[in-house]
Amino acid sequence: ILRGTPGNSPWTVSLRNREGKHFCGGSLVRRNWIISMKQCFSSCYAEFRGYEAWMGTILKDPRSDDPDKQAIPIRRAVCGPKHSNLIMLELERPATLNSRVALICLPPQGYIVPEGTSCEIAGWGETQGTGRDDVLNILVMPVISNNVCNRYYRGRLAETEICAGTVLRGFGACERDYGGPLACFTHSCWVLEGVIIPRRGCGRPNHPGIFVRVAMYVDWIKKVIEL
Amino acid sequence: QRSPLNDYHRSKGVQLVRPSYWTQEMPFSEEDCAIHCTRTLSCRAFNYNLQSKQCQMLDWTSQETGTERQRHNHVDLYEKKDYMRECIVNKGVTYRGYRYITKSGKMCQHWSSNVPHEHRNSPSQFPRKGLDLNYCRNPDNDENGPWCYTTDWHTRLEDCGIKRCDEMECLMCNGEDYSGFVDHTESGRECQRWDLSYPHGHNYQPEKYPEKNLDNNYCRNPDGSRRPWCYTTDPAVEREYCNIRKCDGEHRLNDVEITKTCFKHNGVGYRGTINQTSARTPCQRWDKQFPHKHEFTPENYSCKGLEENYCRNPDGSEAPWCFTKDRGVRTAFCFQLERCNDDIEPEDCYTGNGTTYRGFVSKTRKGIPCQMWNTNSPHRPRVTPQTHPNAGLLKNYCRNPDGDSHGPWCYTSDPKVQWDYCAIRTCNGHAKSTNKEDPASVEFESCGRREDRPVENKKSR
Repeated sequence: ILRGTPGNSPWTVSLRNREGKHFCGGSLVRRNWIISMKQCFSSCYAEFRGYEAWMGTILKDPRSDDPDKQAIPIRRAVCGPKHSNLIMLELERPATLNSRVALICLPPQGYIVPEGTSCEIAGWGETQGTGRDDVLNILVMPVISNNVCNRYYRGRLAETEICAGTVLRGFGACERDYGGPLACFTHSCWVLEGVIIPRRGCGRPNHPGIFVRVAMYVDWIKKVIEL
Repeated sequence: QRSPLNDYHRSKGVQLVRPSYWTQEMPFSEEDCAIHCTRTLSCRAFNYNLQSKQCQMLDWTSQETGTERQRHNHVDLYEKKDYMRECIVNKGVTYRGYRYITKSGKMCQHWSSNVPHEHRNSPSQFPRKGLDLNYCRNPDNDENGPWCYTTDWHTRLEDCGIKRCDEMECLMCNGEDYSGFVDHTESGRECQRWDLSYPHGHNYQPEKYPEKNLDNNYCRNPDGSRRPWCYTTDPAVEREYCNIRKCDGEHRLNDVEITKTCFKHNGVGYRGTINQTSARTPCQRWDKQFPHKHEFTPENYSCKGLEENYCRNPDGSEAPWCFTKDRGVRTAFCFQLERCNDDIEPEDCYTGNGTTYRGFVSKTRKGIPCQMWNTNSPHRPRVTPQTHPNAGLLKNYCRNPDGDSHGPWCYTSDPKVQWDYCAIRTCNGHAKSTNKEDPASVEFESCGRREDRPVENKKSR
């Protein structure tokens, strides 16, 4: 996260490869289900043994005996509908919820977040010298309507995408934040409105952040969990 | 610090049986069983039951006729390597393989027979030399390896021409698919078993890397190193390369599709010209060592297309990556690269969200055949012709009984994929409809709450 500040985002998880290296973010939507970005994985049908989701700590490299850290193996993945860029990851066992690990709500199906709603992104990715590299960083940003956002993206924004952030240089998500949450505070709850996806560049001026609009896929998410 | 299991080849989840044969089971650890079997001359293998912690000593291996390998969740089969290898280590004195023909094609004479050639190497006189039937053996430490007396009156004995293990299989590229039997490093140290964490603790547990063939203590290359290696049984030397010959001729990656405009799987075959990371940081040239020093040079990785400063995946990471020109960022993924569409061609179209689709497509978007709606295998459906009688759930045709806004779907015939969307697209001019919940009526349950408090400054504390 560029220009973020260290903070607490108990639904943000760190996805770790088989060497234990953080490579993408994710969001805990059920005790045993995480949403992330499809590009983080080689295939929906890949072998997931050895991959883990870490949560419960804001440290990027917590000690192996950190009592707060929960490292839960990923059991399998389910890829989202075509062009969604989403992936659901099922955990081997449910996460233990506490003050450091919490679920994030899903929005109503098709819900359009009002412009100006205050949201935040979180991740352990690149800071490019704008913040602390060893902890989870959070950046608060307002939602921008697709109409307004399309002015910066020449009309290329899809209905399935949500735009948030600023047109100023040097703010936003960056490498290894992908898959993490765009969480917005509505109805007295933190709601997962977007998933961070890679764009060309980090913190480019006149390029607000673009995220997958989770509300367009809530029926799929619920179906994966239920079935 | 070598494990007695080093002498054994493990087959997970397998037990070896021979009809009407039974040996006493004893409660032991796997290593105790291995010690016991090694000390017992007639023992060639043992079944180890992980639940009861008992082993069953066997006088035969799976290479012998009349034996049967059976799947068993709680049993691992350990067989002495000397009986499993069809290659030799050093001069092959411990070779116990099943070859019985000399290098010129002559049949071997039985060691217990003195016809046509009389000799003194009888099995009864040398019970530890493994002089079974007429198999090639090296009871006298011959320089040329295992040999035998031949059944040809004119040729008393001849060597069998069995290759050394480090020469039998050669390496293609970096040897990432090497699955041979070499279990010593280039300096002669014995390898540590991959499934053990002593003398060296490590990350490469076989169960974490099922596709990397981390069998026993054989040399392997699970991490995209320059060539196969292993942890050693010497506590003072963590890991070393193994000396295995490289194949002659052109080296090419096996089973990897080369792509240029997009990447498939994890992008090992990507050969396009994108040379920036997803953050638009320029990539460092692979043949340069500045700003980052590294081993991923075009010379070391001749099959990985390390040209210029293009995004590549020489080490089997999650996606193509590169060293960056930014001193503070050593490596970064090129996630902005398009992933090739691996869906199969849609075979039909649907209108709306497809609830009225009554066509005959019965494959998922990945081409997996659908499961019949009225069967319980491989998946036990919650949506059935009984629960949704008006949804047209016939045979295994794709349908949308639950009004899924993303179109028709089905349970799949692949046990690992419960359900998926089908190889059908929306008909031209028919946009998808989405079911919208009323935001005003939504009530959230226990999710999305947190204690907002200042972050503890762990460092200063």
